[in-house]
Amino acid sequence: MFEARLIQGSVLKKMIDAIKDIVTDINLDCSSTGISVQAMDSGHVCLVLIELGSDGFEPYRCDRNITLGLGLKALSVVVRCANNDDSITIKAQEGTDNINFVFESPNGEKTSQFEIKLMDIDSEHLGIPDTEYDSVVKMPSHEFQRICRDMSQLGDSIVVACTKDGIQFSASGDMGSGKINLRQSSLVDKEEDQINIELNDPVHLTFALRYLNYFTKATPLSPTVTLSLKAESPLCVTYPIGDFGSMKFFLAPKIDD
Amino acid sequence: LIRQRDISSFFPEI
Repeated sequence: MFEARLIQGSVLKKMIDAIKDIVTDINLDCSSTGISVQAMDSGHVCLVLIELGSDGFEPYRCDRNITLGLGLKALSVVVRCANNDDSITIKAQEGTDNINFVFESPNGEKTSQFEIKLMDIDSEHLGIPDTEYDSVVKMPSHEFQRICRDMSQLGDSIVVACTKDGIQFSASGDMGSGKINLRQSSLVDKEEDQINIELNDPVHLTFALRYLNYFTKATPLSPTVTLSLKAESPLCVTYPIGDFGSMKFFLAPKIDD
Repeated sequence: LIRQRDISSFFPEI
């Protein structure tokens, strides 16, 4: 038996909105410690990794490790039927080919139940090692969204460069070019408005803006985002989910041949 | 020429 109740059902809605343009099917890997999802886009350019600890759910019950394959289209249709302040309970019995969703309003007056057929999704599982990054930049998520949106008006690619002077985003195309520089904040009122730049080594990488713009669909999940960069390695864009999980996007850099 | 590498080539399969 698997059962997990998320008090803030809106978090699940936001997670699905964040990935539905990148992946079509996902496996929910459920264990006693929580739920994880690993999925690649059809072109194998990026990888999505969602990790949700069991402490984010009340109750959480997972008697045996179970993998639940779901089509995102169906999942998206179902969670859209939940109100933002509803709790969402996910239930699956061993040996059945369905997953159940129960939505409950805060006062308990309205409950809704939906069922989705499980799918058998064949996906390769990759090991994501702990990496020592050259630079780790934490910034307001809406700022990153704005930069990606603005730069995509100029070109298809963005160059991200971290130096002791800060982080620079640049793009160029037929129309012209643009550069945006961010420096580490000195004094800000709210921690979420802070720009924090950790630099071990200067780093300079190029990425496809199309994918970064997909990733910024996760902006409603968190006021902050972290960009982890390493030479000739995938960029890791991390959105924390409350204090119990995260959504990470890995994007392979573009390489000059 | 700018090339986009396959993301799975960066991580080991398990």
